[in-house]
Amino acid sequence: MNVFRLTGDLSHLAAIIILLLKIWKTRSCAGISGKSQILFALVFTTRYLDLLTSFISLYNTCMKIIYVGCAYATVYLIYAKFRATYDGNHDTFRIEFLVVPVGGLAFLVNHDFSPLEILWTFSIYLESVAILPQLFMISKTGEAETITTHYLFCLGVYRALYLFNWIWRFYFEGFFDMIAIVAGVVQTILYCDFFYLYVTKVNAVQRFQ
Amino acid sequence: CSFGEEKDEL
Repeated sequence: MNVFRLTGDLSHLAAIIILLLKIWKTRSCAGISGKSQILFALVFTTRYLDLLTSFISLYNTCMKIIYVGCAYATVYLIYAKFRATYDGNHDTFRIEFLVVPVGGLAFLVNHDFSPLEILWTFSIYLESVAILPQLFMISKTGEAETITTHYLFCLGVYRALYLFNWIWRFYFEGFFDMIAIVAGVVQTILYCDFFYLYVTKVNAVQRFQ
Repeated sequence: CSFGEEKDEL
């Protein structure tokens, strides 16, 4: 555990909670892509199956349970409790175009051809592109509420901090996981355009176009 | 490195 890893995890947690609270407080999920949230729930489910097979630390176990729980709570709020406010007409990204190729890639490029390892690899690849339905929705409607942009910003910061974490671990621990690093770089790049808009527009005019 | 072993990252 290093400072980049810890702040990355906390930034990730902040993003997840910001989104949950926003939906809960406004009683609305307008502008939020339910499809991205389904993908994140799938990412956490397939990645954290090792909760059942191995214990790493109390921190690790607690964070995994919180991430999975919040992901399903968010999906529940969007598709059940506040379904009437869900903007399905603008959430039109075809997620099978992500899930199917990512599933194929996880079968072909992995560290070990075993069910848990393939599911872990699938989750790593899927996480790198899971935000695309949300970014697609924003590009389609041409706007996002400020709080939604804070959510995306925290998610992007989390990814960037994980890159620094890997650089740290490479130098100080000799740790090097090519699958996680390549997927992490791809994921961070997807947020770069958004970062630029966030810094130049959101903080200036509080409205994001 | 710990390929295929315990994964401590989230």
